[in-house]
Amino acid sequence: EVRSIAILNQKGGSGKTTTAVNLAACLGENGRRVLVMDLDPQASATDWFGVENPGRGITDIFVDRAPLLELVRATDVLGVAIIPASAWLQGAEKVLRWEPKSMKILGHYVDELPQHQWDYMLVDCPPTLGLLTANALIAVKEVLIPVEAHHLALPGVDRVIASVETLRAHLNHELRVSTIVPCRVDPRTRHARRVVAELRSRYGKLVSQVEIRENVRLAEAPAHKQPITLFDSRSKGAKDYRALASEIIAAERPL
Amino acid sequence: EVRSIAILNQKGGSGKTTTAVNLAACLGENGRRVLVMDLDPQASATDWFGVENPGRGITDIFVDRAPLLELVRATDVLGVAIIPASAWLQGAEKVLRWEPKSMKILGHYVDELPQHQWDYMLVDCPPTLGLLTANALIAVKEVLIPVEAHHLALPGVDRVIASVETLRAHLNHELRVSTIVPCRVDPRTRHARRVVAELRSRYGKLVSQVEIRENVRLAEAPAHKQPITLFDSRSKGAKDYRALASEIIAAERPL
Ligand SMILES: Nc1ncnc2c1ncn2[C@@H]1O[C@H](COP(=O)(O)OP(=O)(O)OP(=O)(O)O)[C@@H](O)[C@H]1O
Ligand SMILES: Nc1ncnc2c1ncn2[C@@H]1O[C@H](COP(=O)(O)OP(=O)(O)OP(=O)(O)O)[C@@H](O)[C@H]1O
Ligand SMILES: [Mg+2]
Ligand SMILES: [Mg+2]
Repeated sequence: EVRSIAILNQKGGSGKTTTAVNLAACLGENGRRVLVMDLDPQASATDWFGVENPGRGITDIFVDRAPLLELVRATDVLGVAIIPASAWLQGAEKVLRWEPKSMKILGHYVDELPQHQWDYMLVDCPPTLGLLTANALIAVKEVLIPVEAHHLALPGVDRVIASVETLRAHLNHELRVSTIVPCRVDPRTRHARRVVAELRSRYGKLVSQVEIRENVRLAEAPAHKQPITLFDSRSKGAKDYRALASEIIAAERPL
Repeated sequence: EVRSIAILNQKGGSGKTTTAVNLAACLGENGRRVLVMDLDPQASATDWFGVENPGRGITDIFVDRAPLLELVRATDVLGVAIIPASAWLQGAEKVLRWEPKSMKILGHYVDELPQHQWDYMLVDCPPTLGLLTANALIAVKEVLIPVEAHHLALPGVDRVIASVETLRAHLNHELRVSTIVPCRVDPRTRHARRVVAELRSRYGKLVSQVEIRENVRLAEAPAHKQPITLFDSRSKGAKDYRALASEIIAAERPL
C-alpha cells in the first residue's frame, strides 16, 4: 500500500518544497519508489524537477476529471516520478466552492491509482489552509509539518494540527500528523536552538530526531534542477535529508 | 493624502511581515504616521505588535461591514497604529465568491478613512493571490514586493507583476508596483548576490537600492513584541530598514 504524506504548513517558506523534493530523492536512493504530487500553483517542485511544459498538470483532475495516472511524469531522479502543478491551479481554487464534495475530488483520484506502483506519495502543498490543502488532507493518511526554526513559525504549527484534527473528525478518520520537522536550523544562533527546544517541549515525540540545518547548497540546488543528492551529495543538506529519510523509513509498518 | 502600499508576494516567507512591521516603525521614527493593516489570517504582524484580543479584527469589514476606523488599535511604537487580523479571516475567504464586488469591499472602507490621519497605510498580505490579496490590490495605489534572495523566489515576482497588471487594467487604474526589495540577503553567499543581480538585471529601477540583509536579530524581535528599532537599534536589521524607509520617503511626491 502506498504511504501517502501531505507536506503541509500555511506558514510561508517553512521548507515544504525543499523537503518534498529532497526527501523524495533520498527515499529513492533507498530503493523506494516515490510519487511527488505538486499541489502548489507556484509549481516550485515541478520547476525543480525540470518538468518542461507541464500543461495544466494536476489542475486537470479538478477541471476536466482526467485520471491521475495520465498526468504522471518521469524525472531524472532514481525512483521518483512527479504529477506536476501549474499556475492553472490558481483557477481551480476560484471555481470550486467550499463544500465537502469539492474537498474530496483529489481523494477519489488517488484511490484509483495502482497501489503497487509506488511506496510513497508526497504531496507538496501551497502555504494556505484552502481548498487545495483540504483536498490533500482528505487524500492522504499522514501529515509532515516542516517548521522554520524562527519565532514567527511557532503559532502556525498548532493551526495545522487543529485543521488536521477537524478533517480527521469529519472527513478522513485515518489522517494523522506523523512528523514535525525543524527546518532551516541555523546551528550558530541561539534563536534557532531555542525555537527547536520549544518545538520539542510542546510536541514531544512528533518532532523528528533529525533537524535540517540551514545550508546554502539546498537553496542553490533548484537553480541546477537537481535534488541535493545529485547537486552536492556531501553537503550538510544531503546528509540531513538522508538522515530524515532513514527516520521516515524506520517508521514504516512491517508487512 | 495617505500613501497606501500593499506588501505582497505569494511566495511564502519572502519577508512581507518583517518588512511591514519594521518599515512602519522606521517611517514612524521619521515622524510619519503609519497605519498597518494586517490582512493575513496568520496574524503575524498583529502578534508582533502585541495586540491582545484582536477579536475578529479586520474580518468584520468582510462579514459585518464595520467601519475600519473602529478597528484601529494603538501600538507602543511611535507613529504606528494597526488594524489587526485574526484567524477568522480564513472564514472570510471561504464565504466570499470570486467576483468583482467581493474584491472591492476593502477599497470602499479604505476610501472612507479620514485622509489626514495617516501618511502611510501598509497592508501585510497573506502568501496567496486570493480574494484577500485582490482586495488589498484594489484598495491601494502601490505595491511593494519583498523577495528572498534565493532561486526559488525568482519566478514569483513575474507572477505578482502580472496580477498587478491585470487588476490595474480592469479594476484599479492607479495601481502600480513601486518597489521590489531584496530580503534576507546573506552577503557571505555567492548565491544571494547572484539572485540579487538577477533581480536588478530583470527589473532595473524597480529594485530598491537598499538590500535587507539576513540578520538573526530580525528573527528574534517578534519574540520580544518589538520592532527592530526598539529591540536592537544598532543591528544590521535596524540599519537596513531605516535605509529602506529613507529611500521610500525620498519617493514621496512633493505637495
Ligand atoms: N535547509 C535550508 N537551507 C537553506 N535554504 C533553505 C533550506 N530549506 C529551504 N531553504 C530555502 O528557503 C526558501 C523557502 O523554502 P521552500 O520554498 O522549500 O519553502 P516552502 O514552505 O515550500 O515555501 P512556500 O510556502 O512558498 O511553498 C527557499 O528559497 C529555499 O531554497
Ligand atoms: N532579514 C532577515 N533576517 C533574518 N530573518 C528574517 C529576515 N527577514 C525575515 N526573516 C525571518 O524569515 C521568516 C519569514 O519572514 P516573514 O514571516 O516576514 O515572511 P512573510 O513573507 O511575511 O511570510 P508569509 O508568507 O508566511 O506571510 C520569519 O521567520 C522571519 O523572522
Ligand atoms: Mg513550496
Ligand atoms: Mg507574513
